[in-house]
Amino acid sequence: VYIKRITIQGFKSFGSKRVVIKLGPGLTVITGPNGGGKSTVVDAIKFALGELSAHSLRAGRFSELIHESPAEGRLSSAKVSLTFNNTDKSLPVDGDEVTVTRKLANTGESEYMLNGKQASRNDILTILSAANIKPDGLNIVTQGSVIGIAEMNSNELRRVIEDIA
Amino acid sequence: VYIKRITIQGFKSFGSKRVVIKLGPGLTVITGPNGGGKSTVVDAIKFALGELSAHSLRAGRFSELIHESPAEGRLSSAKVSLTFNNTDKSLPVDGDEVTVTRKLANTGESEYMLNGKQASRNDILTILSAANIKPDGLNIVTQGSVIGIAEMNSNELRRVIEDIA
Amino acid sequence: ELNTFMKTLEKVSENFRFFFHQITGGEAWLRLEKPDEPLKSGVEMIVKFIGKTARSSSAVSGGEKSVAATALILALQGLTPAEFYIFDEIDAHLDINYTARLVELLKEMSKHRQIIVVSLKDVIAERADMLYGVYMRNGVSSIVKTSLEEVETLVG
Amino acid sequence: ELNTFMKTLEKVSENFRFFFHQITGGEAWLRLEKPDEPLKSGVEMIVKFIGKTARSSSAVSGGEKSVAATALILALQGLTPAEFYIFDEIDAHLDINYTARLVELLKEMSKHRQIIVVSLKDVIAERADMLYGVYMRNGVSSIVKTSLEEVETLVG
Ligand SMILES: Nc1ncnc2c1ncn2[C@@H]1O[C@H](COP(=O)(O)OP(=O)(O)OP(=O)(O)O)[C@@H](O)[C@H]1O
Ligand SMILES: Nc1ncnc2c1ncn2[C@@H]1O[C@H](COP(=O)(O)OP(=O)(O)OP(=O)(O)O)[C@@H](O)[C@H]1O
Ligand SMILES: [Mg+2]
Ligand SMILES: [Mg+2]
Repeated sequence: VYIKRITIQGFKSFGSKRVVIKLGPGLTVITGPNGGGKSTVVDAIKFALGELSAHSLRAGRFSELIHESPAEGRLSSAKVSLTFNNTDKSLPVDGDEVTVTRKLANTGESEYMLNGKQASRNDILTILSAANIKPDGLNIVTQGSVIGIAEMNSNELRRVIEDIA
Repeated sequence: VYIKRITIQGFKSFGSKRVVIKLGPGLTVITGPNGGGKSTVVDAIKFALGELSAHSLRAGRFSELIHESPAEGRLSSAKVSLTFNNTDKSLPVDGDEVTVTRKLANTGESEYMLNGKQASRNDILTILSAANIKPDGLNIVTQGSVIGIAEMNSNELRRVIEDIA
Repeated sequence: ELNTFMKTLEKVSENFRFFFHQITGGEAWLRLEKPDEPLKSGVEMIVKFIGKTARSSSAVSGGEKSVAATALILALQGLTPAEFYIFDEIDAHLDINYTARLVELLKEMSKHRQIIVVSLKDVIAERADMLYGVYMRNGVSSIVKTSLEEVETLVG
Repeated sequence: ELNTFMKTLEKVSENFRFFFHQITGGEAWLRLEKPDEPLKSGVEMIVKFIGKTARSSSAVSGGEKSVAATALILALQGLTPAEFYIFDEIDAHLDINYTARLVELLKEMSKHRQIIVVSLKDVIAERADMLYGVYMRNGVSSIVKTSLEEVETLVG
């Protein structure tokens, strides 16, 4: 299972115009100037995977995840969808594609969808965990955190090994 | 007051041969491959200024600050001297140059010297504080810590302002 | 219980050694801090760069830590089905040599797993199967599929 | 007591605004989180990059945080006699544009205070008054005064 498509609308620096990023199974590189929105794409992925901590999405409060800019003012919601290629059937869902969607309203409430139908966060997390996909997995290394991984203390590293045992 | 000379011997990656780095009042750049010893020069400066935490010198224990390599084995002591240009007399010591030296024996004991004469750590710290020089000053930004400074919480930032008020 | 843990530790250590050697030519392994208390003991990451003494990964340089951490992450994932990696500027503290070796390895790995890398360096961008440029106008981000020449104009 | 604090806060905020504007062209300032409790209130760092909304410095990008932090450090030192700065790879997350503006400012500042910078980037090394190359042989570091051409051979 890999990510085929990321759709972002109104999430942090992305505005009201829907942005679609198509991805292949190989090496995709995202580049561009400082402050452009590269790490926001990484935040968007974690958000769609069910991340609950605003801090780990680099925001003070959840409401700061909704787009605000001089050009568009403050939007009323943020929405991110992730479409997985599921031809290897590692996700226990019918079909070759599985799409998870999360929508955040300015009330701070999140709604989740699975292939377009409303679902609970737990349903989504359970399905994703079948392929060991989680918002805080070690396979997602956020900016500035790589050096800290080599500085992990010996108890933390033990827990990491226990997790996958 | 600025640093005119750094002398390093047996401190971390620097071996038994004494290394002297002459510095001017302008812009000095230190470059070179990964793992060469650039940040060790920064550690050496903090060490000579009286740093007490092995962790903030990126070592597990103080004994790891003494050089050990296949070529030279494990040395018995580490020594770093810093010579300041004191023509502006910001350091309350006679003479145009002031040299602080710290020597670490493999017992873990440190000895300090001021212009070649034995001194206590407190003497040295008091003299340096006249020019607001301290081992953990914000004017020394260690590798990987710059992003964290922008993430300082509001109480930490208040304390920083109070310190210099 | 203990057996599964020890087997997993062994396997991750082997993978860690393999990936670390791929990038640096040196050796690396995991070991129990207190071998006589396997049920409770912490686990240490040991790295030995060519020509240097073996040390804990927390005592090496910034670039060396980046390399050790990357080797560990690749080593862990080998044991789980998670099929994708996302690395956001893991090359920030790497010199030209290690950046080139890193991208070599990631390119190789990308034959088996999806790898998404955020980087400011051309030497990484030029190896991409797909390259995206992200930039901002009036405070709003947009993204464009691009080639390396085009990126030069984006970043200026 | 409170007066000295408020005066210092005002002064640092002004310096912060100046240095931030030098590097980015945008605006920045410090403010009390709870203005009605000046004796206890925390202090916030606010940055407004060109064309963007004003935000707390902890909500901006990695490169933008590096720039904000550098501006703050320069702003603090203006008020104390400490005459030297040591920056170890503060440019790690900066793109070409911000790296060039940063080194411009550091070069300017180095007329009044000593600045020691550790960097892997040529664009910084080439502005140095003195350039040192540090490298290792058999696990022992040595340092050599060098010029930019020579560094190319050192790093390989
Ligand atoms: N709610 C929001 N609305 C609009 N913009 C936002 C919002 N939250 C954060 N931003 C802005 O998004 C911008 C992009 O941040 P991001 O971290 O993605 O940049 P980046 O491309 O990773 O840059 P760098 O190369 O410096 O790491 C920042 O300038 C930040 O201020
Ligand atoms: N006691 C010691 N004896 C010998 N070498 C040591 C000692 N302690 C640490 N080292 C080694 O010193 C080396 C240099 O580290 P340093 O952090 O100075 O490198 P650097 O030039 O800053 O590299 P980078 O560009 O990756 O940040 C490391 O490889 C580390 O393992
Ligand atoms: Mg980023
Ligand atoms: Mg370093």
